[in-house]
Amino acid sequence: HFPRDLKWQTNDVTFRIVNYTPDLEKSDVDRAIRRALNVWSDVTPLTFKKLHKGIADIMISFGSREHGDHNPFDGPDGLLAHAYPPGEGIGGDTHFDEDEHWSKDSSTYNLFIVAAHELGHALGMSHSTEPSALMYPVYSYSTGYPLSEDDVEGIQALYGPNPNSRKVKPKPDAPDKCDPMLTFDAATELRGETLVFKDRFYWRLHPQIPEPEQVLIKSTWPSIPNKVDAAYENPEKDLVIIFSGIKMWALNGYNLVDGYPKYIHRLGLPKSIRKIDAAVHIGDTGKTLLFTDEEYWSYDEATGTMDRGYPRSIEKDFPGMNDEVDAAVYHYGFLYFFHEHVQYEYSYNSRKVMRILRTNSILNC
Amino acid sequence: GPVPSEDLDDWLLAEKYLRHFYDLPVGLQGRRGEPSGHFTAKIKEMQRFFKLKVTGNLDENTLDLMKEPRCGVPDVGEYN
Repeated sequence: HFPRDLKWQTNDVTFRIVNYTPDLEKSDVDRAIRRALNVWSDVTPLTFKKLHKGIADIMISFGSREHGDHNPFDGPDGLLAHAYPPGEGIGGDTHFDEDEHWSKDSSTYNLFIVAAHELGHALGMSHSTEPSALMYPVYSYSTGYPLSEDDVEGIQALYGPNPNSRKVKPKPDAPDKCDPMLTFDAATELRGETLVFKDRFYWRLHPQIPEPEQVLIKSTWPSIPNKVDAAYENPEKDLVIIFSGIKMWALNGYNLVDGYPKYIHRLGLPKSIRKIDAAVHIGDTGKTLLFTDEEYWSYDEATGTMDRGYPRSIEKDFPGMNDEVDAAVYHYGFLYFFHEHVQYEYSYNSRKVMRILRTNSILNC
Repeated sequence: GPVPSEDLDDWLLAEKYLRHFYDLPVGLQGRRGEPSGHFTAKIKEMQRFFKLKVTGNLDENTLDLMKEPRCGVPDVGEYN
């Protein structure tokens, strides 16, 4: 909340859209604003009445640079929008930077998501430190229900719950890297860094920086799904391949490669395979191992074909390992397999498990 | 020697960011290379907010985050 827990003294708040961005149809703007207000009215007794002239509690407008409130915007990116806490005059007013491009999808800044955040301020919410919260200050595109537990608790502390509607199921918070039961969705190298994917987030591990950085997948790659199944780096091609369901994306550094997504069956996997659990490239052999359920496949990067005689059993070929794999990376002759909350350090040369560690020991826990 | 321009850009970006979002008082940022105690304290406050490693230095993670598109409302205190 803002200092003194600023809030509207009535539950019936008025709003007015003073002008419109040329980036979207007027009806799209109206819809985005109404949806954003509904996010908050769904969980409180608040109601929002639209005015078409005169002064409303929440005056919504689009402007660029200095736009009349001595809090200038800064051109494209950077500051996207701002809003004032509840109160007389400018209180509650919400301004969007017209130098941004506003969209109704993930292509540029999604107006609904930014409006839901800014209208949270207009109702008395301040910023959240929870990366998964709607009121987190940094923009990130995501689909699905926008409010986290932190958001719901915050707004209901000001206005109480909605007496008429069922309890909503908030968006889950960010995964805790030191949760002893943490499991990984995927892991890969990327130009000397290690990326570990979990739910809608990934941790970025840099060899010289002990503390991993947690980032929303969508804030780096808006077009990649929120759930990554597997990933691997082919350093010879300077590419990282990301798998989700039956599709795969290619990254060159942090940029998406054109022509993707493609279907995983292009690699030579049978149509019966609907998901890859883990993937890892073995630099010494030029082979990429793809793990699905209790089996694995070997893909020859040079010829772009699946090796013959596969799939083979994981348990048989990697003695001492579990029979399924969540994620895998390869470092200097060692394969690191992650399965549930256990990490196996497997020597590729002597073909045996050398150490067993906790999964999140890689995250400086 | 001349200050490498990207260092100076980062310094100015950080100064503007901390003034806007963390209420760094004008004129109390010190000089690039000799940050004032105020400046260092505000960097730590921002690093704590974003759950970064609290170093008080303008390290890579901290600068990366300062460059992310975001809401214009400050992370601390009142906004009027």
